[in-house]
Amino acid sequence: EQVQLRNNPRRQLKKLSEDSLTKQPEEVFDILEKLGEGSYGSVFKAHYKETGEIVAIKQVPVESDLQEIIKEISIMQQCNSPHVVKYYGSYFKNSDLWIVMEYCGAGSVSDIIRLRNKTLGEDEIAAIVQSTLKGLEYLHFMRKIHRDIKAGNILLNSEGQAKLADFGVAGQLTDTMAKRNTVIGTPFWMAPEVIQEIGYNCVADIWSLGITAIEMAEGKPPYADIHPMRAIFMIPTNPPPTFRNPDQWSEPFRDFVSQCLVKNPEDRATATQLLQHPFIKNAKSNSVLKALITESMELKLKKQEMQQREQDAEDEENSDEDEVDQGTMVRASTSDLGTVRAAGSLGSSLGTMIEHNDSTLDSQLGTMVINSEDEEEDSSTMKHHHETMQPAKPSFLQYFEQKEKEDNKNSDNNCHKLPTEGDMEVIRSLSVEELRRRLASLDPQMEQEIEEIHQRYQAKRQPILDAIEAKKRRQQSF
Amino acid sequence: LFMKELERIVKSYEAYRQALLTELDMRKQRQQWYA
Repeated sequence: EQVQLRNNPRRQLKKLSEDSLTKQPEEVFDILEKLGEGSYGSVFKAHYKETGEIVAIKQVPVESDLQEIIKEISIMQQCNSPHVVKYYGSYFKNSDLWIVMEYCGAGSVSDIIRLRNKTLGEDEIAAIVQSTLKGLEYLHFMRKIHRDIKAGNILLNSEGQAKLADFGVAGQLTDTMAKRNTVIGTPFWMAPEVIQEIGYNCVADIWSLGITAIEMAEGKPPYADIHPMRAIFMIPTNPPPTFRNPDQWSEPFRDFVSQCLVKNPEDRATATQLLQHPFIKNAKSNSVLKALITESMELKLKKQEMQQREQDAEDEENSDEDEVDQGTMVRASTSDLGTVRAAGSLGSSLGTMIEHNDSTLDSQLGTMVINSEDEEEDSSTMKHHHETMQPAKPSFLQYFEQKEKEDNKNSDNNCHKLPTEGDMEVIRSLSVEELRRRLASLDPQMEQEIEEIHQRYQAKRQPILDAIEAKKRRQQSF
Repeated sequence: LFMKELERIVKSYEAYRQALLTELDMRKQRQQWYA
C-alpha cells in the first residue's frame, strides 16, 4: 500500500483518445524535433494536437525485434507510477511502429552530464537516486526487473522528477520463476550474479543503481576504461567497486553506494530499505535540480542552434569556398567547483535519446541482450536456457562477437594463440609498428581464445544438461 | 574450471599487453634520448 501511495500519479495525459488512435499519426501529432536515438529507433518530440500536450514518439522500424518492443510496450503499459515513463499508445505507419510516450524535457541524466560536461554533486545525485528508487520500488513491487539501470535510462522531466525509461530488456518475474538467468544489461552496470548467470532477481537493479550513482559522481562507471570483456571477468571476481577518490564524498553517500554494491544479492538492500537510508532520507527536493536542468536545456538549445548554423554554413560552402566557423560545441562553464570532467565519449551510453554517435566508448557501453527469453517464458519454473541445435556461447561473447564484427571490419585478423614465454622474448626484436599492431589485435585474440574454451566447456556440459532435462521430463510424466 | 581457465587466459594476455606497453614505452624513451 505504501508503495502505491508513494506512486500516486498526478493528473496528466493517461492515454490517447479512441478517436486519435484510429487516425493516421501525422494527423494526431506534429513532429517537432528529433530528440535522439533510442535502443531500437529514433525518438522525436511531438505535439499532441488534441490536448496540446508534448509527447515523445519512438519510431521503430518493424523489421527490428518486435518481440522485444512489444515486451517494452507491455511493461510500460502495466506501470502507473510518476517514476516510470508512461506509455500512451502506438501506431503502425508504413514500415515503422510509432510508440507514443511521456515526454521528459530534460532528457536523460547522461545527456545532462554530457551537455554540461560536468558530473553531478551529491545533492543532485541524492534527489535523482531518490526518485529512481521510488521507480524501482514500484517496479519491483510489480514483480518486474528493469535490468538496464544506468544514467542513460533515467530521464528527468522539466520539474526534475526522475523517471525510469527504456524497458527494452526488462523482465517479468512470475511467482514460480523467482530468479531469472539471462545475461542482460550493460556490461559495466551489470550485477555479478547476472554476469555469472546464476539466476538473479530485483536486487540486480540495485547493484546497477549503485554503479549509476558512481557514474553520476565520476562521469563514468567503474572499469569503463577497461575492455568490457575484461570488466565482465573482473566484476564477479573483484571486491565491489568504490569511488576513485573516496575522500571527496560524504560518509552517507559512500555508505549508500556500498549498500547497493554488495556482491551477494541475498545481503543486498532492497529499494524499500534504501529509501530509508540517511543519504536518501535527507535528500533535498527536486528543486535542487532546477539549475542543472535549466543550464542543460539552454546548452541543448545553443547546441542545436550551432548545429543549424553549421548546417547552413555547410550548405553555403558547397557553392562558395568561404571559411566557416567550425568551432567546438558548447563548453561548460569553468566556474564550477571541483567537479570532474565527464568522459566525453561516455555520455551517449546507448539508451534513450542519444544526441550524437561520435564516441569510441559508445559501442562498448551498449546494452547487452543475450539469450532470447522465449524459451524461458513458456516455462513455469526457472530453468537454464537449453540450447537445441547450436552449442551455446557464453552469453556475453555473442555480444562481443557482434560488436567485434561491427568495430573491427578492418582488423587484420592474425591468429596468435595465448601469449607464451617465447612471445615475451620476441618482443624486443619486433619493430615499433609490429608492437603496435600486436597491441591492437590483442583484445580480439583474447576474445577468440575465450570463445574457444567456452565452446569446449559447453560441449562437455551439454550432455549433462540434456540428461538433467530428460530426467526432469520423466519426472513430470509420472 | 571454466572460470579458472578464463582467469589464466585473461592474466596471460594481461601480462603480454603489459610487456608490449613496456617495450613500446622503452622504445619511445630511447628515441627521445637519441633525439
